[in-house]
Amino acid sequence: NPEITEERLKATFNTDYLSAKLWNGYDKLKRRREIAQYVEDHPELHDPYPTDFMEREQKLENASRKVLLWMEHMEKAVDLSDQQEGLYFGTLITGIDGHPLGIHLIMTIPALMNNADEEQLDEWLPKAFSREFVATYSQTELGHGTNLSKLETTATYDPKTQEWILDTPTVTATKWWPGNLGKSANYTIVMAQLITQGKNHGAHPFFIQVRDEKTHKVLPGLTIGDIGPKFGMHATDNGFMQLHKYRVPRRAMLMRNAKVLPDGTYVPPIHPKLGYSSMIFVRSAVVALMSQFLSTACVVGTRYSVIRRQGEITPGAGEVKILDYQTQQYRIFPHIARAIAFRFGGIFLLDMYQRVMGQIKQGNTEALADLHAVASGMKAVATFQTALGIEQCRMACGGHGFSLASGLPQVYSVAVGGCTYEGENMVLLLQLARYLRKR
Amino acid sequence: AAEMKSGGPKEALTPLVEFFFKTGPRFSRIGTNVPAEDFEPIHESFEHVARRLTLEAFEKTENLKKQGLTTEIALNNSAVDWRRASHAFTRVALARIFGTRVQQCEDRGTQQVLNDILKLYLYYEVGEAAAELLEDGFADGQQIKFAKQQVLDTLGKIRPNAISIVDAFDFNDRELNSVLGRRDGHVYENMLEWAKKSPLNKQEVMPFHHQYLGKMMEE
Repeated sequence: NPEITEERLKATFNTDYLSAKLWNGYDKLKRRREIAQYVEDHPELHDPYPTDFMEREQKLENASRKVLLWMEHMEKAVDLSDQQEGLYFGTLITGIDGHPLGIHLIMTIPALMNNADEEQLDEWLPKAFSREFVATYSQTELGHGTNLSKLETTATYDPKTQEWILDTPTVTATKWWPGNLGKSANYTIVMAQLITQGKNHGAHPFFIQVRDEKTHKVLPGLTIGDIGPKFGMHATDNGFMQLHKYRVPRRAMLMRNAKVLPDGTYVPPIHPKLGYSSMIFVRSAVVALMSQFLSTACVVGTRYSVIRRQGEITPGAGEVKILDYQTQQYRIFPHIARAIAFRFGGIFLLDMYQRVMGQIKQGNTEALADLHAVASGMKAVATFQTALGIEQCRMACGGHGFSLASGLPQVYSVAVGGCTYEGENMVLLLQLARYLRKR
Repeated sequence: AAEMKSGGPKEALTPLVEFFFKTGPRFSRIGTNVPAEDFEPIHESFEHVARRLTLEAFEKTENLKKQGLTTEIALNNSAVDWRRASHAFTRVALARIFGTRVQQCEDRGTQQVLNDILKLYLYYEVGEAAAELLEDGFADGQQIKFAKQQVLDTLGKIRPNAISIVDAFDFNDRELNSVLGRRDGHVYENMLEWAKKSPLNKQEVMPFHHQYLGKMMEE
């Protein structure tokens, strides 16, 4: 299209250099493009027709089909030692609407790595990587989310049988929202109030089986289902779960940090917030993810704004590209800037997360409060401003921004979920405030 | 905040909070005799706002406690102020991280473009923080006007590079999933192709037409 070619010829800089800067170097950029080409070259990885025309069940089936192909093609397409390559490959195949392995890969595996002890890792991690089970992370309840101290699900230790009795004693204790819990997952991490020797030690993670490995039927003692349609992420089966005095072995408790001995003695972690590491990881990762969502919207808004011509600035000079209007620039460009700020902020946070987790493994927890504070603040600001920015880009596309053909409603509905998942934004700002007060 | 009030930090500071204990200028230097491309006055201003809002929220909480409220109620009754402080702190962090990354860019042409984007980001945020900068007289209306004008000037500077900047995000069409945002720019013909795939277009007359609307029109 000559309109867009004309724009590209105006550039005063090397776009590949900037791309490399944004994607962590030329090597990474080259790999992105090779992986994208691989997907293009394999039609079986594509959708049979636009998923926007599919019903929810069709979307879930299509996503399941593609996840299987993603895994089958993985060895040929990506460097398996580079998690980012694998996730990018998956995104190209499944899109942003979610898929049955979403939480397994992004949250459960990191959670196991940070919360399981060496013996537990030996048992579960290889199976998690080879997808012998599909797991999720069950924290939020109908009645409580971010406020872990008030979760109602209990795990009561029975020293006679050396088992945990997991229970959701009320309707509001029902686990609600965990991605892929509804239909796909057969294992899950459960956050529950740990009670032993008559004392409640607060929320701790447990790793439990919830469906039969062969029949995929829900195990006795559990009630599990899908929570229904949502604002976005239509190919994710967010689920609910009730535990009816469900018994699991003592070693179902993830014991890297806190432990319970066979006689029921509680051994506390070196830092009380260590059990929250998975949540902090997701908060850190969300900032970079928001940068991608906002960048996506900016690409659409900017490109369309040089295709669309409407009105004249100088009478008689002909219709201009709408990007020539100052109001259109004001509407889009600040969000390009924010997208880049979030990109760099997200890289900073992920680096900081890796550094702090490394220090914690050496027994040094000093920087955990810093990480928790800055990740909470940035997650809150980035998700909120990303949602605002996508909406501005959508309106910058006029009526066509309302069509799913623009891709903007879909990206908005996924991004805006970030304002409430893994800590509702206002709560996160107040968590940062607590840090500011202390410091 | 307690340590700021008592004169100094009690333990070693992490880079995240060092600025709380800096003595910044009494008035903002934005738009004074400093070049618009020197962003330090903006960082100082954001830091000032974060310091001030944190201290004010702290003082409010303390005053409420002195009036007899419990710590929890005092915190709840000053939570909107604390939210502002948290947002201001995050603004400081994002602005510094962005600035540092741009400085690390080695390619001159790219650094210039990134600098334009950084400039837009910072002055736009000044506009967003205008009320907080004006509230205690740290900045005046002229300085906010200056910042807003910098935003508008920078928009014009970015305009010729806009498509190439968004190209540099390096999203391919599959990832973008947008007919409007197609890399090749062939939007309108593909909008029509996309619409033709709608299941409603599989049949010219919907099977239920005669049962409802058709019947209504006959009657």
